[in-house]
Amino acid sequence: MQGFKSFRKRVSIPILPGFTVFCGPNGSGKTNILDAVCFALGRTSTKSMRADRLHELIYHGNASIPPSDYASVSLWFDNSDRVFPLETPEVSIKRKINKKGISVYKINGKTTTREKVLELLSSARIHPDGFNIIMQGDVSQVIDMSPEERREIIDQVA
Amino acid sequence: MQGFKSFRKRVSIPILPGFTVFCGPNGSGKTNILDAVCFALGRTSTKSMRADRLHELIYHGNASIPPSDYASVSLWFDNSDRVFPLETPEVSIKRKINKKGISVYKINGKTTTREKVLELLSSARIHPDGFNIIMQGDVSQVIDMSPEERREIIDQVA
Amino acid sequence: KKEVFYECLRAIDKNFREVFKEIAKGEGSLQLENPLDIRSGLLIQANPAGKNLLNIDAMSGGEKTLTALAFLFAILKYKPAPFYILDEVDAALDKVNTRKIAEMIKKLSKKEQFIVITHNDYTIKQGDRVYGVSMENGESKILGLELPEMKAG
Amino acid sequence: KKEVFYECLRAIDKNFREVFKEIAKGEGSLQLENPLDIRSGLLIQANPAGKNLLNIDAMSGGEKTLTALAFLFAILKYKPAPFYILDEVDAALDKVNTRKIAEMIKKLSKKEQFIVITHNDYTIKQGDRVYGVSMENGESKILGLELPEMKAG
Ligand SMILES: Nc1ncnc2c1ncn2[C@@H]1O[C@H](COP(=O)(O)OP(=O)(O)OP(=O)(O)O)[C@@H](O)[C@H]1O
Ligand SMILES: Nc1ncnc2c1ncn2[C@@H]1O[C@H](COP(=O)(O)OP(=O)(O)OP(=O)(O)O)[C@@H](O)[C@H]1O
Ligand SMILES: [Mg+2]
Ligand SMILES: [Mg+2]
Repeated sequence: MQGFKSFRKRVSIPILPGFTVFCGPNGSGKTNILDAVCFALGRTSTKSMRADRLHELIYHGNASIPPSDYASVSLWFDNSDRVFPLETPEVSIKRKINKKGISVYKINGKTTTREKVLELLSSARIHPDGFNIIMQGDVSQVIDMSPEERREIIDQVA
Repeated sequence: MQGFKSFRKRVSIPILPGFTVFCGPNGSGKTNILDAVCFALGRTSTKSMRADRLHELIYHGNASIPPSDYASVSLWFDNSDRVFPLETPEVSIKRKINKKGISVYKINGKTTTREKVLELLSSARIHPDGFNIIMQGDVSQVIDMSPEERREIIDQVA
Repeated sequence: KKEVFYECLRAIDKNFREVFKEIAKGEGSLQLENPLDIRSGLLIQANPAGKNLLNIDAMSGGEKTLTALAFLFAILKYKPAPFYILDEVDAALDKVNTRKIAEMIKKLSKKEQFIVITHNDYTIKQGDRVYGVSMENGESKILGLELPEMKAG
Repeated sequence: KKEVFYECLRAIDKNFREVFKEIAKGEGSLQLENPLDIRSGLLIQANPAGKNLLNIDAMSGGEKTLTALAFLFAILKYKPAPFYILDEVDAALDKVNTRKIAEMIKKLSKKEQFIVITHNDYTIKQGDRVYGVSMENGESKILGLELPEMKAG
């Protein structure tokens, strides 16, 4: 990602199979990484990424450094078992947003629409608001929600 | 207190000036102690004490032990500086609730009404829903609340 | 369609009972409010460590976390998601339960991909790899951390 | 009446700036949305550790906790309540911030009465006295605990 929230410079984080841990002081940027993943998956609720409006997701500068012009996050998925209906061994999804809040989506480098991205992700059973992503403070959500909402989770899985 | 939630047997906890810590495993009863204090101070919202109805605050029994008939909690306050408009060196507030959910309040052993209790407590600036009691999970409430609600806290203090 | 739902629910309920027994040492189960109506709500029954059945709303902070994670793991064992991201889910847990959850994640991560954000040292040690996030002058940076235990094993 | 409010707000704002500087090493302040209207809302400005001013909703979990406790302590220094009960307020804090908050409570508890529920060892050690709560057969019991450090001094 680059220019996304507190990650001004381009950074690439390898996420291998198994158990990956992120730790660090309060306010260092750990949850921002989670926000970046949700952003790239096509989430539209800025509130869920702790922003009022989309352009607030762009690095906003400091005393000596100006704000960035855009924020972009790319996710690479292993496609060796062809879980995505594409022939490439890896599938990349990229979302870039400019100061006006306009998003551009790319699949494997080709510009596309958010709808196409969601469609591709759902073929791998990935959803921007999936319950496989538990946000900070939300772990007991499944206990606090209504029985109907909880049953809908089973619907989604079935 | 006696019979209050998980505290079947009568227990007396001295709370001295300074810094008192309660620790222990999950589900051991720490927050129940806080609920007991709020209960005795006259709180009516059972939801805030994690019960649907008042009688659920009474010890509900186990495989081998029957439920208690009542729940009672007493608080003793140091009144050596006469912050309460009473002449006793200590002031005690007691609330007892029976299976029908009926509460009986006592000040220094004399039966009285909830209104009288609230009135007495407010003379010492004690309030069952005061912001001096931060419940589990609520610490950032003052950040998440509306600016108007936050200003009302200042109103209360002023 | 009804068949699919019931088969799915039965499997997840079975998993939930096992996971809940393992991490909360108690009896837990999932049931429809109206077993004959697949549109009705889903109830969670949970008795941690042999306590009397309580409304799940009356559970403690830590007990709710354990029950919620047991639910998540029960679904995982039926139909795993491609990855899981958990942000400080151990915040309300005591030391014993933090270990149980960290060890369960370690075990499940042999097959499933877990990304976990935590402040807890024990959980950090369970990780296959650890990234330290820090902030300098308002900018975040990420460092791969090597823990002594990792080198040994 | 307006006088009383402004005097109170000014004092609490002054306290907030000091406390926030001490625990978050940053600039914080309290301001009315409309400084001339005492019915308007109260805004919190908070820049932890020299970051650019952000909407307080955009702060991290730990930063929100620190800011909220700074607000509480600011009011305490103006007009203390008879007692404070804090239930696991350190859940979102890292080690450094947990220490800062525990030490600030220790300091304030010379004059004010604090009852704190916590899982954190450092906070427990700061206590003047520690009660361990445990459950046996569905019944809670309380034990006074003596910590080695306490005997030493
Ligand atoms: N658009 C932005 N530009 C620059 N910095 C930003 C932007 N949005 C958020 N931040 C910074 O990111 C920080 C929050 O980071 P984050 O929520 O990831 O912390 P965290 O590591 O999860 O902390 P905690 O352990 O307290 O949860 C805030 O302090 C804020 O200053
Ligand atoms: N009426 C009742 N009778 C008996 N037990 C009860 C009653 N109400 C609640 N409990 C028990 O009290 C327990 C919850 O206690 P409490 O919330 O105080 O835990 P805690 O020590 O704060 O835990 P945590 O660290 O997870 O927050 C529940 O497990 C429940 O079984
Ligand atoms: Mg965070
Ligand atoms: Mg609790």
